[in-house]
Amino acid sequence: ATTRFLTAFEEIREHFKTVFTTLFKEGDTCDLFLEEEDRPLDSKIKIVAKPKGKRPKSLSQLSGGEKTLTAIALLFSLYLYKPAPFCIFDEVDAPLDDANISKFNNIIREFSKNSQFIVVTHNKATMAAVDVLYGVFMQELGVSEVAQVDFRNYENLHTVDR
Amino acid sequence: ATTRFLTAFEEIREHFKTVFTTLFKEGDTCDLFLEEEDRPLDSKIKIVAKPKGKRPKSLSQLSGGEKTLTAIALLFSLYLYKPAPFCIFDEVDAPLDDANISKFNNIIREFSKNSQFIVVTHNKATMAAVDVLYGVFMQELGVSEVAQVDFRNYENLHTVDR
Amino acid sequence: MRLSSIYIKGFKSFYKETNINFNERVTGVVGPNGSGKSNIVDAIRWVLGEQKTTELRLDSMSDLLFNGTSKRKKSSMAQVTLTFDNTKNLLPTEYNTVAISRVLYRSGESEYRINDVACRLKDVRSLFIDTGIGSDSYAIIALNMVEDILADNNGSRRMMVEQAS
Amino acid sequence: MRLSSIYIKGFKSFYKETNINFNERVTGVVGPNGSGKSNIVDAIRWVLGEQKTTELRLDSMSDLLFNGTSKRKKSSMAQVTLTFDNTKNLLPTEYNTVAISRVLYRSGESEYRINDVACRLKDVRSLFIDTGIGSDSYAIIALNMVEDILADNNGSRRMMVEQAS
Ligand SMILES: Nc1ncnc2c1ncn2[C@@H]1O[C@H](COP(=O)(O)OP(=O)(O)OP(=O)(O)O)[C@@H](O)[C@H]1O
Ligand SMILES: Nc1ncnc2c1ncn2[C@@H]1O[C@H](COP(=O)(O)OP(=O)(O)OP(=O)(O)O)[C@@H](O)[C@H]1O
Ligand SMILES: [Mg+2]
Ligand SMILES: [Mg+2]
Repeated sequence: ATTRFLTAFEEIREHFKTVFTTLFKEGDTCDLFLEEEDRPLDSKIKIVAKPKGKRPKSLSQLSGGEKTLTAIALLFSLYLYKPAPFCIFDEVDAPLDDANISKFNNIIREFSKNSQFIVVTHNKATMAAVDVLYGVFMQELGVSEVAQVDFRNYENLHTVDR
Repeated sequence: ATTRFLTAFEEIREHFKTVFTTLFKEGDTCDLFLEEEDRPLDSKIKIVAKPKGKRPKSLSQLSGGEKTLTAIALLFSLYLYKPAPFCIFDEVDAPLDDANISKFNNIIREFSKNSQFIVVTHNKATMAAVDVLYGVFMQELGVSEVAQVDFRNYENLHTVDR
Repeated sequence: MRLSSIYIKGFKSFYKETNINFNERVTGVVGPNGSGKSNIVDAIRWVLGEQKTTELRLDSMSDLLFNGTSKRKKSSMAQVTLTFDNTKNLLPTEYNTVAISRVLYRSGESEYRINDVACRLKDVRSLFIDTGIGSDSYAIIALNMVEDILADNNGSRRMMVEQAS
Repeated sequence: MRLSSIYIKGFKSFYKETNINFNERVTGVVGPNGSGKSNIVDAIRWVLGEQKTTELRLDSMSDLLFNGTSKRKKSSMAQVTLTFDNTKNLLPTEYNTVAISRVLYRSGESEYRINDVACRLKDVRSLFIDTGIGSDSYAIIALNMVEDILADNNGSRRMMVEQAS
């Protein structure tokens, strides 16, 4: 069991380094390691991010958006090791700036060749990047309904809700 | 001390009911109460929200955006009782939909007659609602700089960062 | 193995029968605050076997039945059916379509079905055991799971790697 | 009592001297992830007397000094000066302008000043005691304080009402 865990860990770590640099920039590096190498099955996993030109730092020293992007990189690294048939993101893009939202949607597009994605969002750029859009609304108070929407008609959903 | 706390609490509670309905809709009500009325100084404060037509529910049963809006209502209720000279919001608008972001910016505008606001945001509607916009960027890696920006030129900040 | 569609009725704010198709690679879900988007995510977790009320944002399991409005009575049952296209035979069954259903009655009784045949929760779970989809797996990423990775609560990062290995 | 401006140097990512004016009613701060927006919020909390490293997102206080890049050396000191317009005499001092400064040296020594006169942290705190501005007061609302209200950690709601009363 330890061997299996360590093999997986090593491979996920390699993926993490690649995905991280894709989501951040050329020259940005990171690493993943076991806090207690002698007790791998019980050890916590530590994440270190080293953006280009800056000092390496523990996750807690990154900004809100940088943390989210790093966690997304780890998630996709797990997928590279063991693809999940589908994945649901619920407003994960909220703390990201425009450039990072674009990277987020690009990596989803790339991985969607092998997995399906369901993306809940309030962000217009993300809405424009998906294949189909479902609008959830309450025509009648307290009762949810769903209808397919055209991105260009999204604004109308708000008038429906009132 | 207990009397002072209870007087403040009662008044804040009255404000909370008004502000909540302003941020939600006509017909949406809420309440604030002490979990242990006999030990006010040690008691936790409970928030109940009752949107129109729905059953009253504890905070935990509201959606992400509804929770944030409720917390904002409580904050502004504290301000109505004891105005703070300035207030800083750091990406508080992230979970809000377009209609609620508009309400958020309106209530800030209203309270800004008496207090100053500093609003950190990624949201375009919020950017359009403020009086002056400062862009923070890293022309040189790892070194922050600030410059006043025109909302219409905001996109350029991103190219500066690279 | 692809998601095909979800059917929701009586679950949280979904008083009415609701069908959503998942034919595309990337499906977006949008709508105002409080409209029911996260409730759909909860429905998917629940039908895949989620038992923790905290993960479903409930005080108790009975809270997931539509609890009525000034115009509508409470629902007496909640049902969610998730349908998969199994043409690649990733799921260990000979069927091309696999429909997982979970029902909860206000009495507290509950049912599980696979392709309309009554079964137990563990049968639903063993169906997905090799595919990386469990209600707690990293396939279901709510915003709080990104926070879980960041906060590493209870060694959640290690658990995710273990799940994958 | 209005905010007038802030001066930041050597604090976190602000290696360079930075001045920001707060003349308007509503000031917006924007920029890419990691550019330094929340660092400005931290600077304001710190100069008002924040002592908890967790509230400033630090492992230790020395982490708040600019810690260098491949092109720039670490800073030997961090300074933040917050200037207020006191024309309504809300602050119990006869000056029309009040400038609060806090300096931390890499050696660990620190200084506080009010209008360039050295003082102690408690002097800074007593200056603001009736105005509702303390580094932990509800005047400073980072996203995590909204979360605090929601989670009610350690009775944080009650503490906020107590502060107001
Ligand atoms: N058992 C129930 N019966 C009826 N309504 C319910 C029930 N449980 C939750 N709700 C309602 O569902 C609504 C929340 O839905 P949900 O969390 O899906 O919103 P959302 O679309 O994700 O919003 P946001 O954008 O703010 O995250 C709440 O207003 C809540 O009152
Ligand atoms: N002592 C320090 N010296 C140099 N840089 C630092 C120091 N402390 C923090 N930083 C850097 O400041 C950056 C974070 O800044 P900040 O948290 O203000 O970002 P932000 O603009 O709020 O981003 P977001 O939109 O993601 O919230 C990080 O990249 C971090 O590396
Ligand atoms: Mg939601
Ligand atoms: Mg920030």
